[in-house]
Amino acid sequence: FNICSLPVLAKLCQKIKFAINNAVPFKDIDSDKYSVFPTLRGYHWRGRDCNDSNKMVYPGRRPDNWDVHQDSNCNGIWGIDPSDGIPYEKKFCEGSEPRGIIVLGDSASAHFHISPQWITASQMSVKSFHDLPTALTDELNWPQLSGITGFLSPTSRIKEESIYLRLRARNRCNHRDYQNIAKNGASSQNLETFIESLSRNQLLDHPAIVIYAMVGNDVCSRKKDPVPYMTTPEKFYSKVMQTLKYLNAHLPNGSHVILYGLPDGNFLWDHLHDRYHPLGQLNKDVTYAQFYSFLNCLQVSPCHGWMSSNKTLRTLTSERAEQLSNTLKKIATREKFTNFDLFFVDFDFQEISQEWQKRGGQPWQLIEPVDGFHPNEVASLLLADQLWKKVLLQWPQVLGKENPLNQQIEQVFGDQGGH
Amino acid sequence: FSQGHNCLGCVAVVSVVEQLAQVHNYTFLTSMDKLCSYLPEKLFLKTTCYLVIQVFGPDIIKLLRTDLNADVVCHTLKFCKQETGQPLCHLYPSRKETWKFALEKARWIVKKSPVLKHSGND
Repeated sequence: FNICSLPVLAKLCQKIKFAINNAVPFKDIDSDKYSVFPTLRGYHWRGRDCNDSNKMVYPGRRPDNWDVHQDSNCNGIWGIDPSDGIPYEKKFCEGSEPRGIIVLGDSASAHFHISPQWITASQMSVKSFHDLPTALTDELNWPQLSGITGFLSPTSRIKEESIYLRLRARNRCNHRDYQNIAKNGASSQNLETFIESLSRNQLLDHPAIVIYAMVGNDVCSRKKDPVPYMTTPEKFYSKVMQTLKYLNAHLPNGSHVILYGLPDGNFLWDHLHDRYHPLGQLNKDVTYAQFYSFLNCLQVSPCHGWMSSNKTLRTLTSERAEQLSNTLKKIATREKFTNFDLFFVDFDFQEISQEWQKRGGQPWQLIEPVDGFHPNEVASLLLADQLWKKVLLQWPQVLGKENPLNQQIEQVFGDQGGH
Repeated sequence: FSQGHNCLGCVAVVSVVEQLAQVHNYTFLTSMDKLCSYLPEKLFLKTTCYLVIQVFGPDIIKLLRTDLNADVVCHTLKFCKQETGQPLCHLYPSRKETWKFALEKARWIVKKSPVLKHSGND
């Protein structure tokens, strides 16, 4: 039985399907790709629209007439200072080099998370399922808590903030300028199917920092023999170049693109295989090794290559991931584009694991407990911290300068209307 | 969603029903009812859950009462299928012989199930 076959729901289902497939908001009256609705690719995924009936008003654009009459870029700064007649946007943001943050990624960037409370009998209550509808309408992702574009306070006790919140703290004029163009199962090979959901106008908008973070699906598949399905370095090079050419044609001049490497997923098996999965904790009868084997048997594993008891296969997967990371490194050093500069940053799980251990944690606590695969909220924020620090140290121009007027913006505009 | 996802979903839900009963000393019926009561009304989640109980509940209860585990329940209800020449996928550990016996026993228990009769293989 398919609920969408009901005539009353057919149109609605079609609209939802379109939003999910194309990674554009379900509710977007002015079709500017920004929404006032949180889920179904709404403001959990990109800055909340502050006027959904005017397509020239959206986060990230250069202000229209210094936003004297309306907040055309939704950063919460508009109007004229009555004391001197200068528009606030001009006073606070002119020359501050505002910029947005955009991630092109997979389920890790979208922060895929299945709550362990949903499957743990001893922790189950009405409260534990409260956020299930939100999660379902965000494709089981939590971009609002992700390492790159998250805007809510972390649910775990961790002080690190997302890249977006750091950029916003650095310059309050960047408020609401985030886009999470990430999708479950995304890879260099299928990014072209939804990259057009990226919203940036070369003439009208501020430059952006784009993080290209396809960190797994080029080497991961659910197939019985995943090796033939892995992206080859040649194919990878060609698709990444295709994406970069697209970005060069759409990003405003002065943007930055950071290519994020692939991890060595061996840590998944190493840290989890003999631990109990949430379904096996009560009776001590299901370890991650068994859970992985079940997923592989059903051919539903998100990454057979790394989530496997077969050491040779895990090593092969890591070797291919390393080759693809080297391809990204090569592209970053050799290729030049007119509208952005290009950088490469490693996905260094080892480093964040050591940092976590210094704080008294264990490496397995950085992995999503239910799927045994994705980096969890803590890992995502530690990775964001690592990325921020590396960029700040090596290429500070990417992050822009600190806005000395941040405090004044806060005094006048408070929380700037929320995210 | 593939056949594999259906199987995974079934095994997870039946495991939760079984474990809720174990933790709180509920009957399997109460356990299923509790699980549905926890779900929000939004997106018809609660309604769908009660509908699922109505359709599959009686068979699940019969099978779980005979100490059969979630894997066996889901294979019997045909959410999990063993393709020809492929291994039998299971989450919980079990010996091959025990499996064969458990599945035969389970099939016999739900032999007269109207749901399985009407749904055929699907």
